Amino acid sequence: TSANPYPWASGAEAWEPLSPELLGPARFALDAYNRGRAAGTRAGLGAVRGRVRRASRGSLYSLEATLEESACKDPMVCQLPVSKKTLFCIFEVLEELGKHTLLRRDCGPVDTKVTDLRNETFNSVLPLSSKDPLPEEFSMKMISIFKNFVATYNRTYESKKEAQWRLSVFTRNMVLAQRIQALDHGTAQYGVTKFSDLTEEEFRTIYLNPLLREEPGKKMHLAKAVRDP
Amino acid sequence: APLEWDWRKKGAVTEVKNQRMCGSCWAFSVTGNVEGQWFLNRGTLLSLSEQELLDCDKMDKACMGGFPSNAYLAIKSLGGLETEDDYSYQGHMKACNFSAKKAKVYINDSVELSKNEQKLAAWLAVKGPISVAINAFGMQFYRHGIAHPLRPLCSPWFIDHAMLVVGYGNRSNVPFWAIKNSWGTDWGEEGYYYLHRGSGACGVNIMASSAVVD
Repeated sequence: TSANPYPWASGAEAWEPLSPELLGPARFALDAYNRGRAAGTRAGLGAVRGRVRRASRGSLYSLEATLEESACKDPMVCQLPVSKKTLFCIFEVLEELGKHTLLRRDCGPVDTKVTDLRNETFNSVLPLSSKDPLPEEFSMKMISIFKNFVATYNRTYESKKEAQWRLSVFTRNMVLAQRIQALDHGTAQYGVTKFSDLTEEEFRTIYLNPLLREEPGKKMHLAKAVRDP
Repeated sequence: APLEWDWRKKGAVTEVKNQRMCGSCWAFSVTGNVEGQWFLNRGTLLSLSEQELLDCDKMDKACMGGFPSNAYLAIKSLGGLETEDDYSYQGHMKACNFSAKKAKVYINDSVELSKNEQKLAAWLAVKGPISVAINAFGMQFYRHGIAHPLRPLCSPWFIDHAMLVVGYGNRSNVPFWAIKNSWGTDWGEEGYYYLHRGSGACGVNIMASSAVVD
């Protein structure tokens, strides 16, 4: 897949809360996740949001979902009421001629402590749902950070429309960076970088190397281990 | 392996370069490795040409991506690498303009390295910087510090970016790899990415390799 060079012109890539259109791919992703799991241990869908990119032969759905699953794998052993485990998942589902294919499934447990902290951060600073109107204070703050970004990295945009689009991408990216921050176990800091006005697809297409995940490279022979001199 | 190691302090690493709007990380990862191997075996640090690989390595796909393993073969079959000054970076593919007369370095072979991070550290300390490829999850927004993304978010099976490991150590008891990137010095820590060491974070141990200079 290649990035749409003028995404601000189509507006087709906005993240949306679960809509009837996203329901099918979300259910398919959930079924794929639950495949092989015994009844009673299957996960259920929590919050879902997603976006769709359409091509001539099909559509690519990118979904972010929370899944709730029972922390108890064996109901015969777990007598006490068991708590639920929350997972955060990223799915990519390709729909071609009515057939779904799961291209990506990245799921990880969301630590309750982390979730609470993250929600607190998001609720106080960043509204999560793209449908919620942005609080005025937040919008002003984002515009100010975006202006700084534009000046720092010497960005120029072709039109006001593109600048507006880039601001919305930048804002979404700031939310995403906070999420990545909350889910990082190390000491790394995530935030504004020179790539902050690019969509994930643009960034992947322009700067990364998709071949590495698609094909095996030429086989090389193994190096001999080094010895302590 | 020693507790820490940094080839930058020993003069084996050239300045951070910038691949610009081109998926040529594989070429930068390989030239960085060959620069280190040449320095360690011949004592001279030369900045080598990625553009030569973009234009002349027909097994790879220039700005659309490539493999370090293919690039080593291309360098071998072409007859070496020219320097950055002689064959400068353009950020897009052009006709191959390699001249064997201008080649300043050669390689004899290439090897795949262990997936054990302790053994990788030992190899690095003795032999030089290592070409690696990782899952670049989160790097779009990375500023500084030691990245350690949740494993399911940074799966070793979704490798999509090649870089160069130049050292390792610990910061406040957190073990890290120091990794040279090719996105310019205005990204990360002066162009470097620090990634957790010892947990297979983002698949850093999956595709480690090096050229061999005799």
